Amino acid sequence: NSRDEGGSQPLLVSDREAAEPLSMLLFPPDAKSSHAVLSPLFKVLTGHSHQEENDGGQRPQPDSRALSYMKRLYKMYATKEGIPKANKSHLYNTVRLFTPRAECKHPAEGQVKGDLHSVDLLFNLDCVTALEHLFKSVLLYSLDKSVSKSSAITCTCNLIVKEHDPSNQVCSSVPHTMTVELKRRWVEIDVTSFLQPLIASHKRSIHIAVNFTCLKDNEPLDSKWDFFNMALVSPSLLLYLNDTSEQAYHRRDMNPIWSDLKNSPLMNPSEKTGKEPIQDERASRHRRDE
Amino acid sequence: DGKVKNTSAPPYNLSQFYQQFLFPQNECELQNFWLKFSQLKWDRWIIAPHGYNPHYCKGECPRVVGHRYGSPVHTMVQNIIYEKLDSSVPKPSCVPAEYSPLSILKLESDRSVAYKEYENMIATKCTCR
Repeated sequence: NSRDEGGSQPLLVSDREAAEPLSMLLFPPDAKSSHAVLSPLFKVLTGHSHQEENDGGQRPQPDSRALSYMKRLYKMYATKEGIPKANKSHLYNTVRLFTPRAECKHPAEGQVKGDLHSVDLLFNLDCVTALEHLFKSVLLYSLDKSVSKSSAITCTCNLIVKEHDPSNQVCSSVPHTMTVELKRRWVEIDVTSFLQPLIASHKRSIHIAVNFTCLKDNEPLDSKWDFFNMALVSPSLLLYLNDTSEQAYHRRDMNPIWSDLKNSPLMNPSEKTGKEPIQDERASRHRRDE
Repeated sequence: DGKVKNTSAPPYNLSQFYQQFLFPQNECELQNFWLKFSQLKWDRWIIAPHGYNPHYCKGECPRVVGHRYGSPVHTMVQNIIYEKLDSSVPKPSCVPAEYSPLSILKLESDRSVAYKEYENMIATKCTCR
């Protein structure tokens, strides 16, 4: 990334390399002794579960935490038999979780109070089809360690959507401030307004820079919050989508024709029009025919 | 209708006598089939569920299909044609009439994970058509 200054090094891997265990890329077999002195950042990266190599069509395995989140989501949305739960209130029939293909960490120059770091993230969205319409997009952070007593950290997040044309970069006009409750394992940041134009225009990849400034009790985080600092390094991107293709399941409430019918006087003749019972019968028959 | 044989001797078993007026056996109905995705090697890309019961329809279609199976009148007409006029005209078949969706969690080729809901994956009702 030539526009990134400050000597940052993007971590890019080819598809073949992506199938190899991550630790093999970072640590040659004879460098095990140096593992102990490496920074917490590398410790977090090597803590990811090893990816299986491609084997006769076996697909490369996803990030273990991402998989854990999606399995939990599946249990919330579907019964044991695999049937979508009827009490689901949301309107989307597709949820996609992406892990970043590349991350570029900027050194903290001109560090201000509570300033943490800036991270460039590249997400490949090839799998999103033209028939999938975005409802919501979220940056998902996973906390490996939970805090027993209630603790809250206030973070301000600045997000920049980067385009190939530097003059076309979109900066968040209002920093997103949220309070992170550390009792929860997952932290979600809604980035729908930033990503909606990109996904609507069927961009195959998106490049965003995320900058966090976190404080606890108005003080910068000390070393005991390293686990939290590291969690902010590599978020996943969640897209909640409505697949409009024929194969996808469309709930009745998602169909605009159905909701029009529900709200029409035909469905509620006696209440809205005060018609006589015989006319109600005709309306009832008309409803059945429809 | 001529199917009942005229015999001088009464039925040996009264239960058997009444049985012929009840619903015939092996009528069109929903059947279970528990499919494991590993059997089709789909477990390489389907993470959840590990399998499911799509059901299938099997059985004989009786003459009177409208009331029990919600079949159109045409089905009964075709049945009569098959029985009385031309046996080369196919008799009505027992097939699914309604379906329900299925949710799956799948692994994409780029390591992303997708939750998807697909229409018409499970047969829930049979009909004769």
